[in-house]
Amino acid sequence: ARLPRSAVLKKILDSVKDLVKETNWDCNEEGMSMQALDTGRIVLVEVMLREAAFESYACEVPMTLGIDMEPFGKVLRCAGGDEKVTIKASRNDQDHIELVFENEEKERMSAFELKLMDIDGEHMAVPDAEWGAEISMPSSEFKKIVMDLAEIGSDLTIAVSKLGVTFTAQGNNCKGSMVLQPSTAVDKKSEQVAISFTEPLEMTFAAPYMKMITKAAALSSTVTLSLDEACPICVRYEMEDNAGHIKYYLAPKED
Amino acid sequence: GAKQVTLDAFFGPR
Repeated sequence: ARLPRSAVLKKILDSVKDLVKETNWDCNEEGMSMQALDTGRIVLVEVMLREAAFESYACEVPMTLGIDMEPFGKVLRCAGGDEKVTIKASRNDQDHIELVFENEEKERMSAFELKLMDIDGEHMAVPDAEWGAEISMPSSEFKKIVMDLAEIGSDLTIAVSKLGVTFTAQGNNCKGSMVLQPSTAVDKKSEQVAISFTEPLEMTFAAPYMKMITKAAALSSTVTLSLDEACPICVRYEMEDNAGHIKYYLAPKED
Repeated sequence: GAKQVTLDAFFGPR
């Protein structure tokens, strides 16, 4: 698998490393994907890197690569953001993968080997939900709202109604709420706030987990929040050009 | 305050 720039992989790692220490990457002809739970079983993260993300991608036989995120992060930090990354896994000796970073103009090449682990990762079945509400908005705006309100209180309530979407945080000595209305004024798609809902709803989540989730804003300029009172929230970041996505499912807090 | 639920209340093993 060859990525034109290591930046995407670095951003993906940054988006999951607080939640997941080690995980299996499933490789098949479609691409590379992973699904992992945090230790508290409160958030599930799914990453899909489709073939379209790669400059070249070949997978003769489906493989599962057990990766420890810590050493993987250390190796990736040796790659310049603009360097090409090639990951090779051999079907003959499946105890390691090779990573090669190439910097074209500087004629520099570095090679690493990463030991693979035997991880009995359990996969969870995530049913396709009919969502009560869906919000798409700039990922940077969602990140700022979450980071700001997380300072106000540890519970983040998201309410959808005809008023728009209201984010509320409640602390011991302060409370704050921010209301976003659907924005049709702006023309740039990535700046728009779109809200659709079948009936008003309100759900509460742990702000510290939502903070970790917003780190994936580096991967996509827009984020989609899908809510339904019977389900965990789905926070989805779609990468450009159908390269793939990162999705988080966060369980709610309930009275 | 509200009590945190885990994903096991919503998702089963595949």
